[in-house]
Amino acid sequence: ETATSIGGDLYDISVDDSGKVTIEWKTKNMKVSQGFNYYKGEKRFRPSGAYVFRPLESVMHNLEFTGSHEVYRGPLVEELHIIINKFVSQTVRVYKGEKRIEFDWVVGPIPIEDHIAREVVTRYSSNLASDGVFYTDSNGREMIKRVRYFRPTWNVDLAEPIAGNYYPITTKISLQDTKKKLRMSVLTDRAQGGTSMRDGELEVMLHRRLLVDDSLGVGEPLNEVAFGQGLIARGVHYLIDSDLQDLENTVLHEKSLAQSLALKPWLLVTPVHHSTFEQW
Amino acid sequence: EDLQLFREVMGVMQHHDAVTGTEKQHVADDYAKLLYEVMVKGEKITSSAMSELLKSPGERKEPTEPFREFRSCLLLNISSCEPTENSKSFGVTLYNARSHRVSTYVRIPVKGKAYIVKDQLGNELSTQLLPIPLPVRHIAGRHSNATRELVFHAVDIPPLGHQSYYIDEKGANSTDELTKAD
Repeated sequence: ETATSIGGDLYDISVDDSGKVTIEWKTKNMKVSQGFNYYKGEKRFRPSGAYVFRPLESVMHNLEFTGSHEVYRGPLVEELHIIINKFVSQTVRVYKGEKRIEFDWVVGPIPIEDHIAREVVTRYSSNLASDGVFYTDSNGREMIKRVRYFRPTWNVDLAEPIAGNYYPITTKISLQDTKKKLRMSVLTDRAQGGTSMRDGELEVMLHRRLLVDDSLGVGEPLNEVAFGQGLIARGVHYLIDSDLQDLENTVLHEKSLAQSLALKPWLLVTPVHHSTFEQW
Repeated sequence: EDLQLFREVMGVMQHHDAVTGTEKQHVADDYAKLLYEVMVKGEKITSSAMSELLKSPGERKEPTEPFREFRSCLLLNISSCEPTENSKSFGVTLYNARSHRVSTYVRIPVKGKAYIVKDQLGNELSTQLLPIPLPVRHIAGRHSNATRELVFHAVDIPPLGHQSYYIDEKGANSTDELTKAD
């Protein structure tokens, strides 16, 4: 009844009045806050669509918090159930004995009554100094170094700083603090887009609902509908911290986690009405 | 013939539109329908394959009838699984497709208020019941009676192998309102 945070013996995870999640590591000097935001999709010329991500302006908007949260703690898992508002909610989980924080997010149906296209993102902001550098694994295997506002083969001048700094993620996006020798990674359960627009911060796009076709071929806006309302997307992120001093184990641990997120065991059920364990 | 259908549909899914989601809405809906149909047909293949795999070495006969059915739960992403919601006792078999030993926490959508989980040696496992978050329970199109998820820890599932658990609802005359104690 009285618990206000979760985290077992590794983390202290709580929610503030705006629905933002705060995570403090108990065993190292690391702190992360997680929250949801959205971009308004461009609608005039060159709109945001199935082929293109072009926010209307280079600022992100906050989501109003009209929800609530509940804490559940038990012998195997501790959970924070957070409702942000009518179309964004999530469950933050820590399993006993597992060095990761699971974010089970649910986004949708994204409202369009105000004729505003929205592209919802989640942001993990840490106290790590990453100097504008982050890494994405845009092919599910190697990590590719990304530098904000930079291209390795020409001097780029980004007219659209947000879209120009977004990169494909297949299973992982990460950043590291070379002085603290700490790395923060977000593992995704599906291909997504992401960036690091501020030092120490990782941003991943979760769901989009757009109102104008981007005239690049599909001939209709990216406005997925199911059961007469906007599509609801549900997925999982793992937030993990890694020690750069122990690179060997760090790489193995992250690789195994990424695989376990993408290749969960197959669950098959056999109803055994009125049969005892011995018979089964 | 079922496997051939599966191959054909997966052939269609190699199209760049299917991979990236740049197809029109009705095409995306058709892709989803095609995949669903072949996954359901594939269930027959997995059931007979699991029956083979579950035959203990040297045992020649297949598991007897009720234990030969292995049903998938294709709606776990909205915390719905018809066989576990509507059975008081059921077996759960986890198939690990990776080439490494895997331990994982299993989450099963259920309706009851208390369950016993035993591994294949009869050892009772520690379990936990958690309410399914309200926004998930109210997802349009989710026709499920499950209000909770049963969690237990599956340890050391062998590579390219399986592990089975026996799950039995305690106090079958449980009422269904969600108490704080849950």
